[in-house]
Amino acid sequence: ADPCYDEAGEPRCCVPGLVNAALGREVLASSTCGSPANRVCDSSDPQRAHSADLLTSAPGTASPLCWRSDLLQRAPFNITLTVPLGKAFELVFVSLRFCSAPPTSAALLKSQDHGRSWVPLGFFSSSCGLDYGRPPAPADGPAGPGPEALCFPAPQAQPDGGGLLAFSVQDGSPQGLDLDNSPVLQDWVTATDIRIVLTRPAAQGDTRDGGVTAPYSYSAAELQVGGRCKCNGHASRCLLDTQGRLTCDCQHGTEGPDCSRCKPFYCDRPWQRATGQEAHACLACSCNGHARRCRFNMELYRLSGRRSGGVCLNCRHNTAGRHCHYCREGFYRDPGRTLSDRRACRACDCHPVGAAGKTCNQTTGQCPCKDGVTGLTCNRCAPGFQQSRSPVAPCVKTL
Amino acid sequence: EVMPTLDMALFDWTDYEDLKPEV
Repeated sequence: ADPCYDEAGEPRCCVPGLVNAALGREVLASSTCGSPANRVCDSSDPQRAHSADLLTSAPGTASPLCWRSDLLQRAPFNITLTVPLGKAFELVFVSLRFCSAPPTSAALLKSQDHGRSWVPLGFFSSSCGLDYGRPPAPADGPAGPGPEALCFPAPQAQPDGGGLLAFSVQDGSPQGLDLDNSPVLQDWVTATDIRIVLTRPAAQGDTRDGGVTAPYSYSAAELQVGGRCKCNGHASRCLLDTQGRLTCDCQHGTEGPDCSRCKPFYCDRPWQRATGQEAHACLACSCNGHARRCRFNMELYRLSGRRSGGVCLNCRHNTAGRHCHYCREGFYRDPGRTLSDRRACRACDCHPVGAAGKTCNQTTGQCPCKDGVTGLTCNRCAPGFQQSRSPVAPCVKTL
Repeated sequence: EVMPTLDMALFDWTDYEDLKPEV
């Protein structure tokens, strides 16, 4: 069964499955240990390289298991982890498991334009006001009508020495918003890139060896970005295109990496995101098989009661009109052929002398005849008339 | 009664040269 069409072949809303969008993606870390090599970390030795790609490799497939930052001798202790997802995803959650004590301050950001600009999704801190100038997140979500980046408690250190930073898109979103019908929620969950900024190690402020600030580092594994490939309800899966880029397998007459526009000939109504109630498929223009291109006209769409706004371009086979549904001047409909037949329109073929013009009746094919002339193409004298020698009055009354 | 089709050869184009269709 095709998830994008029902048993009757009618389009229906379809979405790709929930995946870890970060799995296998390259992670850009602002700091990674091992250059230069030290006792525990050597970037040139696969057995001792704690590279950032360990954050997104399949669980249990890599050794060592954890990424480690370089040793941080003094403030600022900011380390940035950036994961380009390759295309837009609709986020559900983000999590990062720490292999050592989790930071006491971190920020989670997203980009919707492949890293050109960033907006925060949430903050995590033991001192929200001091670190981010924000109050701790209210228990019942944001106070405003839309989603917003709230400041949550910093991840708790676990008995094994690690910790988990976890964020759900619902955490920053008011209750009751519905993804189908809330453009602000759709915007909130959409991301092409995820960035985690670790800003304060757990032990910062401790001193050892007579007041000298100890060097600190971050160590983490399993960066997960749970989400669905964003296809706006018009695809059930994403595939790699010929250039190796992740892209939606668009259905419903849509195209683009996110199925966010109608295919060129499918512009009989404006593009819309599919919802659970309505697939909002892009409809092909009705051109009776005589045109390959069409354009959308909003005025016609409104006048039609929001049903059809497509206008066929370059009607072929001697047809004309918004839907290539009548014959162009100098041609008439052959009643023996269907409108979609390539030869549905026949040339008028009006007689150069007997006809008063070259344009015939588009329905009957009758040419306009001069006085005393008859026939569909005006090629004979009417009864009671005979041919003259004058091309101006080719038929005269019989004496 | 079916009349014959117009015979182009019978027309005199002397005064209507500019109207004469190309054959």
